[in-house]
Parts: sequence; C-alpha cells; structure tokens
Amino acid sequence: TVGAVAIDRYGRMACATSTGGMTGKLPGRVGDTPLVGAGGYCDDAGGASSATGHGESIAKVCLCHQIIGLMQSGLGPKEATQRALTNMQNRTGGTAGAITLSNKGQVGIHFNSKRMAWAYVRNGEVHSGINPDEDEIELL
Amino acid sequence: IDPVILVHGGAGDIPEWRVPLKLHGVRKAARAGYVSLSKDECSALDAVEAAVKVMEDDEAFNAGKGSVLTIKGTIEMDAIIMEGKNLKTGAVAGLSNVSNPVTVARLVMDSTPHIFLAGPGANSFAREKGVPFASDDELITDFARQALDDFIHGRGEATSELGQESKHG
Repeated sequence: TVGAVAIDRYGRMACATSTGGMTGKLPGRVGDTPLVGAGGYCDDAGGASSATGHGESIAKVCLCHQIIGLMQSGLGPKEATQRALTNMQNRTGGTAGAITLSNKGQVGIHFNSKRMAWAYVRNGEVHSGINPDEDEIELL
Repeated sequence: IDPVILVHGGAGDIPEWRVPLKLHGVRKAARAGYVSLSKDECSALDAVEAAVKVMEDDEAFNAGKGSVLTIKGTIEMDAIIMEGKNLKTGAVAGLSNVSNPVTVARLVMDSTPHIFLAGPGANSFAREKGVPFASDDELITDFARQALDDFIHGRGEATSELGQESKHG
C-alpha cells in the first residue's frame, strides 16, 4: 500500500491511499484502502490520515477516522496515531501503520508492524525513515 | 501555514534488500508532492495525487505497477482520495488494467455524484474517462509472480511483506 497526506498554504488538506492488496487474496476481496475512514480520512477541522497494513484489521476499527476523531478530542497527531494503532492491535491482533497530519501541519507517524517506509517534506527538508524511531534528514 | 506533504510506502516485514528501494521511492514521491504544493495554484489534493502516482509507477511498491496478485494471478487494485474542506471523496475497488488507480478515484470524486465504484463498473468508467489501458504485462512484476508462487507453496517469508497474521487474512 502507498499513501499520502498534505496541507497546502491555504490550510486545505487531502489524503490518498492506493494498493494492490495482499498476495493470494480471493478475487473480489476489498481491503481497507478504498473505505472512507478506514484506509484514509480527511477533515480540515481535524487533520488527514492514510493507513497501511492488515486491511481487515484496519477496516474493523475504521482506523483513520478514529485517528482524526482522537485529534478532534485534543490529542496531537503522533499520540492519536499511536493510540489508535494500539487499540487496533489489542482488538484485532493485526498490525499496521499510519501517517497523519494535523490541520496545523504537525506530523504523526507510527507503526506496530516491523517496518513502514515514510517521508515528508517541510521547510526545505526531506525527512524519511523505515525502522522505528528513524528520522534521516536531507535538504530538498 | 507551511505546506507539508507526508507519504508512506507500506508497512510490514519489509526484507532488508527492499529497504533502499522503498526509501528512495518515498523520498521521490514526497518531493514530487511538494513540487505540486509549491506551485501558484497549489492544492493539497493535487499534491497527494502526484505523490501517490509516483509510487504507483514504482514497482518497489504494492500499488499500480508491482501490485500483488490474487490467487488466480490477476491484479485487482483499490484506491481512495479525499479532501477535507467539503469531505469530497472518490474511491475505486477491484480495478484492473490502469497504471494509476488514484487518478480514477479522483475522477469518481470530480465527475460523478458517487463516492465509490467497484469491479467492472469501475473499469468501464475508467475507459469512458479516457484513462489509458495498461496491460497485465505492464503491471505484473517478476517479484509479484514470485510472491504468489511462494504463497501457494507455503514459502511466504521469502517475499511477503506482511506479518504472519496477514498471510492468513
């Protein structure tokens, strides 16, 4: 799965997610990706989020909607993403990751799978990582 | 507000040899999205579409070219795009023979009263909107074929990037 979230200079937000699914899936299987609130969710009143990982688990808890809801309750994007993923793992046993932006441009990245590739650009810097707590910085 | 683009290239048990490919791809996608954000008529929507298209075109990722295969060896892709001002949304599922499912999702959002098209209807919609046809040979990679073969023969760890629970759905 791949995904992106963005905020532009006018404060408008968007998210997108795209996937091929899981190897050996049954024809006709649809995962979390195209489901509003599961594979992606965006509301300028809170933020934008895109998910990746075990699709059935993500869909069961409407992961991205839950993340944005937690943010609207006052949590920052990092804490909201982490809490929603922990809840998902506790309730379903599945692992996943998500990227989140707040409507102030704050970044939240978390995954409870082994790895998740991510990158973001802000203020002329490209940040990226794939292992937990990694943050490599290079100039744009 | 300072524009920001944030992307991911998938989560799971990504093997060591795929790590540089993934990192290169997500950095390239984030840069492409930021270029879109930096234009005069900047739009977060344009930026996320541009970034995702870069990764759909990169066979290091499970989307577009490089998508994993169903048990029958076919490709079925899903995508969503959403904006936060009016909650406008477009999504597709079970899409085949297009390079950029996210663009078809955007067309659903921009040119229909619906939010979600699936299967044959989504494929017909893409054709009607002039989305170029991409053959299976263009989209299916050797890595995806190997992953399906490993899955069928119970050797999933060699190529799977999903956790143990994911192999069983």
